[in-house]
Order: sequence, then C-alpha cells, then structure tokens
Amino acid sequence: TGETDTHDEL
Amino acid sequence: MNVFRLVGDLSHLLAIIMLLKKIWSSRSCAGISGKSQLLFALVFTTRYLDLFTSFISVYNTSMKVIYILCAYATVYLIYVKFKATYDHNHDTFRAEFLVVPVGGLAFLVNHDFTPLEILWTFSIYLESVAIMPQLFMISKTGEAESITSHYLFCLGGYRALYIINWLYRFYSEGFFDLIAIVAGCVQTILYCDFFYLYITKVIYGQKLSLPA
Repeated sequence: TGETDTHDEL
Repeated sequence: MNVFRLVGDLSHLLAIIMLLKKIWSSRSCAGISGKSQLLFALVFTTRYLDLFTSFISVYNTSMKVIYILCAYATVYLIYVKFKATYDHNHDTFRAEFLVVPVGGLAFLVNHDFTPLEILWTFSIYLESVAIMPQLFMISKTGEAESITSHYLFCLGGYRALYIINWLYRFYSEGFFDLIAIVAGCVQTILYCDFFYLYITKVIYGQKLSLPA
C-alpha cells in the first residue's frame, strides 16, 4: 500500500 | 520532495513567522486564539518526537526544530509576555472537545499500535481541527486584522498544497498515507469559508468580517 514506517513529511 | 510539498512547507513556515512577528512587533496578541496556538504546539510536540529517533534530511530536521521553537515562542508571548493583551473573553472554544475525541480516535484508527505512531496519528488528527478556536474567535469578534487573515491564508494554503503533494506522490511513486490525506482534507475544508471571504474581501483591501 506504499505506506512507509517512518514519516518523511513534516 | 516535490514542489507542492516544498511550497507548502514554506507557506507554513511563513504563516508561523508572520504570526510570531505580528505579536512581537505589535506587542499584542489581540484577536489571536491562544488555544489554537497551544494546540499547534501540542501538534508539533507529538509529531516530531521522532526528531531523536529517525533522521530524514537536514531540511526535515531543521524545519521540525524551527516549527517547535516558533510554536512555543508564540505560546510564551501570548500566555506570559503579552498576556495582558490576551482576549480570553473571545477565546472561549472548548479545546477539550477537540483533544479528547482526537485522542480516542488516534487509539482506534492508526497505522501501528506503538507509542510514537499513536502520538503521530494524534498530531495529524489534532492538526486538522486545531484552527477551530481561532476561526471561532474571529466569528465571535466578527472581524480579523488583515495580518491575521494573511496568516490564516498561508496556514490553510499549506495543507491544501500538501493534498496536491499527496496526489503527485500517489501517481509518481504509489505512495499514500490515508490518515494524513483524510485529516488534511478535513483541515482544508475547514478553511474553505475563510478562503472565500479572504479572496473576495481581503484581496481588495477590505477588512475580513465573518458572519457572526
């Protein structure tokens, strides 16, 4: 589903 | 990183700096909802705990630090330094009606049931409604200074640009985060009424007055 474990957005 | 997210972040940064400067140079926080600023400080605190655990980029880390510092500086100016000018008679939105449901929802709907992830989810949900005390205050006072309107326009615009960023990332890299997208849409929708008034009034130099 393309969700990443670390959030790379502010 | 894409241009939509970059412009969105800069718009967010501009809003935060603009508000801080307005309060500092006018030495007054009249017309500003301290509750919304407290909620934003809470949003940044709960969202950027990963400052210590994961490094994305210098840009990411420095922006997080700037957001947190500015948020607490704004809260300090409102509740400590210029508290005599704080308009608590009009800043009466019950923030607990936002924090409690959002806290519960963060436990129920999240990507991963871990403390950091639940706090991140809490901050995403909270940010989507954190502006309500400010919009409520403007509807009570019936008007907003033009600088406050510009602040709200930049603040609302940042998440609207993030929505475009999410569309772009979905089609270009198949990335999407449904929690952030849904909350971002709710957040942007809350500004629609204000955007309409801003475009039709403030641009032409009139004072913004929400229907009381």
